[in-house]
Amino acid sequence: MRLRTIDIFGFKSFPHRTRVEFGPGVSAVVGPNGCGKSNVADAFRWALGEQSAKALRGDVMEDLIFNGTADTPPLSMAEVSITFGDVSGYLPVDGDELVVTRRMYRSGESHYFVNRQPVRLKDVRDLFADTGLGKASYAVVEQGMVESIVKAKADERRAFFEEAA
Amino acid sequence: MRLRTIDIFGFKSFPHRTRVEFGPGVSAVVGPNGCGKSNVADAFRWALGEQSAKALRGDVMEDLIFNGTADTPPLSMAEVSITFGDVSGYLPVDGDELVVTRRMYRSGESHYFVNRQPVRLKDVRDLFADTGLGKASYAVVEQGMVESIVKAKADERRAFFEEAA
Amino acid sequence: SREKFVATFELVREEFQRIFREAFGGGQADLKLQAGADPLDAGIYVYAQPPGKKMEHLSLLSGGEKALAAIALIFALFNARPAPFAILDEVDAPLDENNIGRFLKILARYRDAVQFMVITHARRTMEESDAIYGVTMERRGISKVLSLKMQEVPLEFMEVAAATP
Amino acid sequence: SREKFVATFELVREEFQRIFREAFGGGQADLKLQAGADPLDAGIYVYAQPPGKKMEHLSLLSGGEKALAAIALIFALFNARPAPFAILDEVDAPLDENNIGRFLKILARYRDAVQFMVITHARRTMEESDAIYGVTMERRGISKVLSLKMQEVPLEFMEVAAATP
Ligand SMILES: Nc1ncnc2c1ncn2[C@@H]1O[C@H](COP(=O)(O)OP(=O)(O)OP(=O)(O)O)[C@@H](O)[C@H]1O
Ligand SMILES: Nc1ncnc2c1ncn2[C@@H]1O[C@H](COP(=O)(O)OP(=O)(O)OP(=O)(O)O)[C@@H](O)[C@H]1O
Ligand SMILES: [Mg+2]
Ligand SMILES: [Mg+2]
Repeated sequence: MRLRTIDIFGFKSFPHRTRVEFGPGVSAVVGPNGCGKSNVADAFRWALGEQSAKALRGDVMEDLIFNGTADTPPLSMAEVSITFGDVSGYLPVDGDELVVTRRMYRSGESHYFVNRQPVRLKDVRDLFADTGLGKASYAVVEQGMVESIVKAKADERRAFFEEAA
Repeated sequence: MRLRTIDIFGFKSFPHRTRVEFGPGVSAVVGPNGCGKSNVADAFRWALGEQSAKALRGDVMEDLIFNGTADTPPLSMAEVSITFGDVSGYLPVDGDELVVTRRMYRSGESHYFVNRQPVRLKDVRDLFADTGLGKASYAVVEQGMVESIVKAKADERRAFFEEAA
Repeated sequence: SREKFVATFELVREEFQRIFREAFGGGQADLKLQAGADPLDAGIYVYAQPPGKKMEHLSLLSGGEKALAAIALIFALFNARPAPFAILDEVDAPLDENNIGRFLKILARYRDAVQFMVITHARRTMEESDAIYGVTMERRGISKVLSLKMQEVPLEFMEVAAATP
Repeated sequence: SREKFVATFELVREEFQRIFREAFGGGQADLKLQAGADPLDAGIYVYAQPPGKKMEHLSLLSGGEKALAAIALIFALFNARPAPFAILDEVDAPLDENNIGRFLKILARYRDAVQFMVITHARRTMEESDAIYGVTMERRGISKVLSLKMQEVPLEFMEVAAATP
């Protein structure tokens, strides 16, 4: 299973359709403070079903929709799609490509799609259950949180191990 | 009031008498990971009366006494002295120099001295009460904590303002 | 007393607004006491608006923006009651080169009134300090402090990056 | 199930011990399940002993040592269940140049099995990546993503330090 692209539109500081393509190996993401690097990581976690606005540095989910700048009006919707390739044999889907999409309006309710077909959050969760990309994932280390896995209390640390089991 | 020297002996990774002298302006402290830079900052806070071992990254106060290396035996005592100059008119002491010393044995109880005369912790606290170097001091920003003053809850943030009032 | 606290709060608030604009090269910031509460109990809320962006809750700021806002607040507290001495432990770690430059410009303004001990891995911070102390562990586990000139600083004490072309 | 959890725990423990020694160039580390508790409820304790130092509670380690130990643990979890994709947001920020080098050496070993998105300010991490994406805000408040070659990376995206002479 390979990550191909992350498409961001209306999420946080991305008011225009933006595509980030990934090749094999290590892709470095660089840029000055406040330009939107961590927002790309947030977009990935949100699309895979993250339910807590606080975990994405917002107060409420609505904070995640582009709220405008000095000269650009706010948007009313946020949408992120993640495209995975070489999924056959890894995930229970037809074909070799999988596109997971999450869309949310200012009203706050989210809609999920797999290969453009509407699904429930639970379906997205089940799809990724055994991939290590689940809820308590050690695969996404947030900014400033690298030490939290060692600073965590012994029982909090269990969640990472259960994810790996 | 000026800081002149910090003398460290037996505190954390300093088994030998070590003196750090300070001049005016900015003194940069540099060195590889784990060499003892933050331990110097801990020594300063400890000498001024810090009572929480956890705030100094230990479990119990005894963790702060040099506990040995592969080839050097542990010590049974830790002592830190801080020398301030130009204190007349700033602090209620005779003369122009002030030396604050804290000494602790493995039993855990601490002894405080001002200009080599034994005093109580309360005396040290009273001495520095109006200098901004008190308990909730904004004057010492620990590693990784620079954001804590903005991440703190609104009521926790009050402590910094009360220190400045 | 209540008057003293409110007077200090107002002073810190004004200073924070000024220093924030200098730190971010524009934008605005504010401090607010919890509405409806007694000033002696009220929580303190921080708002920040980097230049060209919307005024928002601090939690939406990036890691580097939060650190810079926190630095502005710490210096604002200094103005209310200047401690004679301060320790800053790697406050420049989340900052990019431009923001390290702004931080150092603000730091330089306090250099005559306050002595600073600044623990850092950033070359630019070392270059602009008045004195440099290297901490090493020539014998593993045992810290030693040496006074250094900039050209003597072993390069593994620093992290590599680069300044604006 | 209990057997599965214990088997995973043992695997992660062995890997952590191996990767820790590589990350620190020696020393040792260990993971322990809370004594006397059912493995399905037990807390997990982490012990670390950098080379030449005493085995101690993680809290006594330095900022950089904690980050490096956390990185070793995250890669150990990867060995138990390799997620196809991982995001590391500025995990190299607390590390000095030598430890960034060790981190990159470990990262390189997983490059064939796992795709990484590494958000960083460190030049060395950029130099050793397979692709570089720059995120900018040409129009304030609006993020844009560009694919870059190393020589095109604007220097203000990086922080300045220097490698071992
Ligand atoms: N809903 C939103 N609408 C518009 N902009 C937003 C929204 N949410 C967050 N932002 C902007 O995103 C910026 C933060 O971006 P991000 O955290 O990705 O920065 P970064 O590149 O990771 O920076 P650093 O190097 O400091 O960590 C903030 O300045 C904020 O203004
Ligand atoms: N009581 C003690 N006896 C001996 N050594 C100790 C004691 N307490 C802490 N140490 C040692 O001090 C080291 C940490 O030092 P410190 O936190 O000052 O490092 P640092 O220079 O700030 O590094 P970094 O750049 O990673 O922040 C640890 O490796 C630990 O072994
Ligand atoms: Mg970030
Ligand atoms: Mg440190």
